[in-house]
Amino acid sequence: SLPEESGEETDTVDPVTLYSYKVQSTITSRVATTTIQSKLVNNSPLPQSVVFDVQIPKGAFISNFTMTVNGMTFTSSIKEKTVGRALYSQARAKGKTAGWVRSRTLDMENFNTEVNIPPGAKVQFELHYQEVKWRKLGSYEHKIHLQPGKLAKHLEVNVWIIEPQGMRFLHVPDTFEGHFQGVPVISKGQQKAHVSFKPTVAQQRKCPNCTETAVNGELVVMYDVNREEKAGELEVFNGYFVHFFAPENLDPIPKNILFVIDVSGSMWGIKMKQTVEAMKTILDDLRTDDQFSVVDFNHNVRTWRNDLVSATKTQIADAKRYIEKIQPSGGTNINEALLRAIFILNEASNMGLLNPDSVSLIILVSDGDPTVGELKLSKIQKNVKQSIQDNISLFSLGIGFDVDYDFLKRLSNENRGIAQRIYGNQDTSSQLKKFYNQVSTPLLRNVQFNYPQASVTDVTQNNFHNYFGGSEIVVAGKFDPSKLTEVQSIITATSANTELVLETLSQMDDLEEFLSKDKHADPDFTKKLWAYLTINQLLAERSLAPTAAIKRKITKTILQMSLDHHIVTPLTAMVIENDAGDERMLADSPPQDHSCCSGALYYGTKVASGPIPSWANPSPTPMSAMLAVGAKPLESTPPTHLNQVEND
Amino acid sequence: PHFIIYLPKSKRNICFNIDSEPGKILSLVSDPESGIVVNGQLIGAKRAENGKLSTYFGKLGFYFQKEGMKIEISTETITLSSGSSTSRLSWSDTAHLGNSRVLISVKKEKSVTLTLNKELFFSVLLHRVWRKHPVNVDFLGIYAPPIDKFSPRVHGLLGQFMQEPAIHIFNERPGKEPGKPEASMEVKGHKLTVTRGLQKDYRTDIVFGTDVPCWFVHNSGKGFIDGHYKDYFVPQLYSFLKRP
Repeated sequence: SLPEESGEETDTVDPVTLYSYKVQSTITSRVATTTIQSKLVNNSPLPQSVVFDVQIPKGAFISNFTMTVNGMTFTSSIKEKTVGRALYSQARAKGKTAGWVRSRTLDMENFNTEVNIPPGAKVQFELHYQEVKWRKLGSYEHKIHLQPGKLAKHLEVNVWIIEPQGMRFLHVPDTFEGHFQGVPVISKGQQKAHVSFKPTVAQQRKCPNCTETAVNGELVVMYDVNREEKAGELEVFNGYFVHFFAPENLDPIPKNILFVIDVSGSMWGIKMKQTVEAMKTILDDLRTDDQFSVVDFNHNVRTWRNDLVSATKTQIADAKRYIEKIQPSGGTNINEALLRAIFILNEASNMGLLNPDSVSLIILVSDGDPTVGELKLSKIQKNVKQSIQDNISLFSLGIGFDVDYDFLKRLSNENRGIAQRIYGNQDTSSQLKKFYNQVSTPLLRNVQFNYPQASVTDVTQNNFHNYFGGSEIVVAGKFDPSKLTEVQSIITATSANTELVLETLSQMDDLEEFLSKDKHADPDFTKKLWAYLTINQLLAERSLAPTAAIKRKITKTILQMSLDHHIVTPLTAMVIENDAGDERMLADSPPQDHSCCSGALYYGTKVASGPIPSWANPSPTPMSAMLAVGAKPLESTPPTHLNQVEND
Repeated sequence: PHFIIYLPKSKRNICFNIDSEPGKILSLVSDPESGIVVNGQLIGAKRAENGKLSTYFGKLGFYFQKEGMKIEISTETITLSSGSSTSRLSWSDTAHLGNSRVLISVKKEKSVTLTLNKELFFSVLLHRVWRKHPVNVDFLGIYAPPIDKFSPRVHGLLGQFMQEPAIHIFNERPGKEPGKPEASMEVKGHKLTVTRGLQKDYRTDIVFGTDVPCWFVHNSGKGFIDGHYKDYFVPQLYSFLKRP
């Protein structure tokens, strides 16, 4: 019903008119579902090629795509990749393509469809995708890339946020250089918020008489939730539970940190300049309790100091001078560099020079594959795994696209860390700093989530080496409400000065009532979150699988889950076909980073759940002591074998 | 605050009140030999009633010197400091914090139990009042067992009774008010007039409390406690009591 659409007149010079461009996101407890819908009409007397080109966040799962071309509807289904390809080859759609390509822009991937439409024909595209919002540096960031390509008669973006914990703040930064100042309308309640962005055609114009649209960029919504309890928020709904854990008010744990920096020839120029700039700030941010050193490598491996040193002002100044003098040249010997860093940390640990309450981190910054020394990636992986002590976490930052990012991910995931891609541009320095800031404040070590009930199954990774301030650990699982009416969790962890056991109980009745009152709330958020985590973790396990048989088994599980949950994963493809089934398109997922979880800071392990550790049972408890002593028979009072101070 | 002192040998409860000013810190247990301090800081009600401002314990400080641990329990948070680092819990958590020697167990919105070396324990109860109550404020109660784990030098308003004084209560007689008999009590060389009364123990019923019959010592425990109650003021939450 395009003619009925409300909206202002756009110039009709363009043969294809964009009638409507609508984006709607709903976020329910960190689970975001986004729909992008675009309606166009060919006003010219000639057939026209119409493109639907949208960017979706990396790591998002596409769940649905529909298209109506001149009255013919195409709907999508998820198939195993080879099945999908075979179907596609049987009945390719004429004059239509659908694809999905990995984009080289930051954190985004392109989904692209092109159709040829006859004169006067209308076309409607609709894409759905799901993602999980990971907390970084104290907030969640929801980005919607808006690129309608032309002025739209009706442009509308709505973001609905439902967070049962309540929202601490919500902010829509100006990402359009002031062009749309005052256009986003924010309404925020305690637990719900709505951001609406509806620029008129006049507002969309780049300049008063321009036909070009200024809507080309990201609408960003940032928010954080309230956290009353350290033990986190345990939400149970529809047979699944999700547990969000982001404690605050803990002192940072001292860290022993080794920066391993690639200074090979390929780093020459902007990459090195930006790395040096970032390192200077990072070194300044070290705390006095921290210990550090710097290893720089090309075909040779050098160290600023052979041992870890305290992060005093003098040492930091000296390290900065050392880094500033680095001249990139030569090859890349990642193997030797990592082994040297591990040796320094291992030696310090063996000699008792490390604070037993500290955490040890290696941050590798590299822009390329090894070219000198050990070249075989699997051998490097093996060497590192064999040498590294199990209290060290390895984080890898891959600059640019010449680096085998999957290798870095495997390397880090296997050694209690994660990898992140850094884009080699003017922004490299801030990306490096941002990543460092995420891991600069370890608050807890050895964080284990226990759900010691028979009613809880299929728990996602529940053991994490570290917890860093500003982030959030998410654990999910299945729950059988017929066996128990509530879920209990027991988290054990080590903070800077103590062992910690945190208990919490779910409050499912409240949540059900709360969600039922909101039409935008996604009742499947627990299920989606569980599936998202499980599939990503299985993909990472698959990439680290030691045998082909294990890999096959994991593949089978991922595939089945992808089909059950109707999502495109690296093992599935989306077949888009018309009702008659004689025209098909294929949307294949890009070769993805086979590791958990895009955007998440944690890669954990799975361990069996246990009860409260024995040390945490206070002995004797005041109550048991009281009972053990017993009440005096003459008085109907509690036993009084205590001295006490109270108020009337 | 009202104090209920249980004397195991004579199997009697003796009560007294301490009325002071908000901000003052009272020494409850001070044992320099064992390195244990328990102090309580007073807070006031929102306003005075009948010309009198009620005071309550708003903050309790525990210092375990040998373990190098300081624990501050307020009506808002429970904070454990050790060396230069701090761990903080809110009353919204059910949690256990500790190491091999000190254990802090928090029962969400109810109580904190501190256990030292699995043999000495203190219990703190949280009393929440309606936030908009015109007068009352949240406050804390503390419970300690009269056990012989302290050194002979232990003192403080509670600590001094860890070693039981000899008491003799006699000449029970009708009091000025019906149902509140009086008696004479000999303790620490003093002869006092005490009144039979009831005080609240909130361990089993945190809202209404349970009445504990006790002999009430007037004038802020004068004669029953060593010296004057003002002798128990300490400058800091973790100060040992300096004995005159």
